[in-house]
Amino acid sequence: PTPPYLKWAESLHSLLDDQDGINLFRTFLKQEDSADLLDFWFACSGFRKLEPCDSNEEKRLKLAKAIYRKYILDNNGIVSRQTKPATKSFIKDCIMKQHIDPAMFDQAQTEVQSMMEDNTYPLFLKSDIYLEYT
Amino acid sequence: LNSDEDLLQRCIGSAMPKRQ
Repeated sequence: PTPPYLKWAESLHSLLDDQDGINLFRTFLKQEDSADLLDFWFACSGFRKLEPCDSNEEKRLKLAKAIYRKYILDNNGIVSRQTKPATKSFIKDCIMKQHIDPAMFDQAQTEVQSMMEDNTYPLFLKSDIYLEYT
Repeated sequence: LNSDEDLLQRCIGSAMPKRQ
């Protein structure tokens, strides 16, 4: 069978589908001061999994606000810098109107994912961390 | 805001693939 570390080189999704791959990628991103990109990506996926229903509306609102405050609000943060102004306004609007939709972070997640695919992921595959691991 | 951080960590963990 193909060793997991070779699968990680196939696509960003193959890497993010494996716990060891995620851990190694996170170590690399931490060195680059960019671990928030990965945390935000998973936070968006986790948020989308929370089904809207009466019993967890408060939790969803709290979580949406926490994601917004940590990653989007600070314009100097790496996630905020990789997210388009229109996307940030849309999220801010959803929070202000308490319109908490499972897909409200989807566009921001896509923008951050594109940045990882074009930039940090190829750099990771060439990094000492990955090469030493293989 | 510790409760924010807890909430975020649990959310991130829920989206991670389960270990084989």
